[in-house]
Amino acid sequence: SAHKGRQGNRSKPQRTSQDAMKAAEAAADSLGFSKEGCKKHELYVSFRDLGWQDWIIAPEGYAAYYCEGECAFPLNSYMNATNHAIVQTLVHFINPETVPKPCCAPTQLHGISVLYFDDSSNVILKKYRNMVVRACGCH
Amino acid sequence: NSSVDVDARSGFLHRRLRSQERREMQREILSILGLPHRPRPHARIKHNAAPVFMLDLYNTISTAPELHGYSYYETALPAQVQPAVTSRDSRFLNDADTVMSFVNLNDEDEEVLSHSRAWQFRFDISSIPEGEVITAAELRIYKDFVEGHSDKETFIVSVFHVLEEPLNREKKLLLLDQRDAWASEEGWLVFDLTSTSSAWLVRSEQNLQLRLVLEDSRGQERNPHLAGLVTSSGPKDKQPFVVVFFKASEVRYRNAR
Repeated sequence: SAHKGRQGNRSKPQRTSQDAMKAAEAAADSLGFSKEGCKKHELYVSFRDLGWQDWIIAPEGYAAYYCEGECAFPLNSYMNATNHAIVQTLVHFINPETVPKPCCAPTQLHGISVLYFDDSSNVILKKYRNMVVRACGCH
Repeated sequence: NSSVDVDARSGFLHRRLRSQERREMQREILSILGLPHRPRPHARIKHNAAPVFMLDLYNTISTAPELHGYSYYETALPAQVQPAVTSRDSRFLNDADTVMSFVNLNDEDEEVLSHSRAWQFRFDISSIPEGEVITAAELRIYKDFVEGHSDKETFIVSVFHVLEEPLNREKKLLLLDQRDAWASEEGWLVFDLTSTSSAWLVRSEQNLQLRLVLEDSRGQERNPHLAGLVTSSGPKDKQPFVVVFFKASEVRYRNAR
């Protein structure tokens, strides 16, 4: 919660916020939190390995990716964190029992198309939206 | 307990799935595809005209090949007659959520009627899921080059919908589409079935019974083989098929799992 301060003390909340950030980073280090930030990881789903090539014509498989990593200080810009995620990270440090850390999740998804046979030997080409992770971020 | 192996070159983690995990993953992927079980198509249809055409459509929309990977199918295909995707098909494809091809269910004896020179086809489009709207539908018939005709000789190819099939009565036919074909022409003839297939979807009992009639320039009914038209008894890569483009009429959500 923000308190109204006197005009002469305007820079004080900023300093307090920076101090809180530093303290939180130090706390995170001392608690041994993972340094691995939220990022995109490779996840390849291979239809060939599943032995599905008798009915899936294309693709052979697809790079789906997944998001994993710590949404902790510092929430650098590469993490693509929302403003709320930054606030939530701070509040989490103040009250970790009540407020969880932000989640590392997809922020941008793309579609793929799959071409396959059905039981009647008809062929189906279907567009699946939001199947491939393009970017991850803290929410 | 599963084996873990780190590929130093790629930096990717590879892990062999246990059989239970494998079954669960297959179940999840089938659920996303909207399939109740793993389909079991006939093994001998892979090089038929319809799958080749559909692969052509797939390649048209696969603008980012690095995301899709390449199918063994693309490299395994012999030099076949490609039922090429037209600009019209590309337009339909952009609007569609799903495209399906349908095989002719009539066997050779049924296809070529004994009492007539006409050919008859049957396509079952009832497997189109509910809530889908047909945006376009085409019957594709291959025409070979035929020798012994003048280059300027033309034929009229007509496709009819068989409206009734009462015993010992003449069938009622509705003309769906018609086009001229040169004797020297070679390639796929495309007939528009859009409005009729939408009606078939509502009244599935009519079940896409089609009749193809060939006339020469004097209006005489002739055997379609004479103009080089290929039936289901012809080469696999030239067999007739129907392709339907459709769009989901509403946003559908999968059940929470």
